[in-house]
Amino acid sequence: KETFEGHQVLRITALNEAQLDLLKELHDKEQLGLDFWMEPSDVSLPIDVRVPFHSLQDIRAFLMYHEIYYDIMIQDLQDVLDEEQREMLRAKSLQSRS
Amino acid sequence: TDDFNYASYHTLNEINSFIDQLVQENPGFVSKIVIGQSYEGRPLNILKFSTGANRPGLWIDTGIHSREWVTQASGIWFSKKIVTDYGRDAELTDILNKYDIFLEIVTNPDGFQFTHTSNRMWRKTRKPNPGSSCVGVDPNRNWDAGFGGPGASSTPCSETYRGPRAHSEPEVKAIVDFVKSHGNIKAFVSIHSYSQMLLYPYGYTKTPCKDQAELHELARKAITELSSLYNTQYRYGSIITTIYQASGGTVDWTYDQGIKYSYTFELRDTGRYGFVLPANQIIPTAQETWLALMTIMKHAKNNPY
Repeated sequence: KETFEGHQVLRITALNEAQLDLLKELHDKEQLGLDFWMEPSDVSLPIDVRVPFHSLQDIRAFLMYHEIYYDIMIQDLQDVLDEEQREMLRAKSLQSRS
Repeated sequence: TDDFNYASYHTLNEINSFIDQLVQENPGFVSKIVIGQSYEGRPLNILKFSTGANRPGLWIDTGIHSREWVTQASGIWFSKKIVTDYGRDAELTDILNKYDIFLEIVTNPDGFQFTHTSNRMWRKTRKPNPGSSCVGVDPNRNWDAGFGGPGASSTPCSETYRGPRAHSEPEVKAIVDFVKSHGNIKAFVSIHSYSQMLLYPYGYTKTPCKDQAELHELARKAITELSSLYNTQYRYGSIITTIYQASGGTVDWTYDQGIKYSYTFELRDTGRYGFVLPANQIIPTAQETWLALMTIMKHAKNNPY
């Protein structure tokens, strides 16, 4: 099962068309392994992207260099997925007990 | 199905057992139709809620993008809501006395199974792409509506890969064949997550669809109803103006087939959890979405065309 340890989901805000274009270019760089949860489309909409651990440093540097604002939406995706699995197991165990 | 845990996420096997149980508990009202097979050979199950023969149909699908787990979970809740409310809720009873409801809970079963066994973040189908190591097609870019245009990728490794040709994916083709052979579907709602939006055609062109004014007003009413429960705020409008250009989308195709009331939902949230929405939000999400679905279904019933 693929794990997502260290993967972060970033919420990026493009302030203008130039920044948006830069983010669209990022979209095409397959080697970074980015997974866009919300694609770059319009400056009025946020861009959410899952960044694998191995690309985090590059992406942060890229965003900072181009003065593109971002927030960390999910600090470590695997933590959230582990909690999701625990919750499913808890629910199943309650169900079987009842 | 009274004891089923609607507030938890479930595996494909559990959902299929639930479907069979719901059918068994409601003979003569609920039936299961297998409209085809997925690439990996899984049945494409739809639930039919019907109280009489030869009725026009209302379609709802969830889970065409497999990682959007809150949608399949909401689909389960909708199915139980329909059997619970029929005969009790006057409006739903009235709808079901004139229309059949078709509900496909797991529209992309191979992808959904894969999210449980191998990769929780899987979105596409699971059909291999010849000449590429990347698997799968985006089933919401695979429809014959502006197929291959901007807003879909021609690269198999992309999450929005459109596929080699329109309706190449058996999960898509099965719905196409069903809709065409039925011939009398009056509303078609395809449910996704996330970003809290209610969208109508088109996604592939900026040209407004001919029913834009009516669809826009109905969307406004639907999201007003939706927000009345938990104050969840939705945006609404055509796909291309509200979210982004997307070609080969489901509801663009259904609209072009003459199904006027064609909508796409993007359920909760707006970006705290995204695709990994905590299970304690399943029921509130389904409840509020149901209010919007009822608004659309009532409107379709009251405005025959």
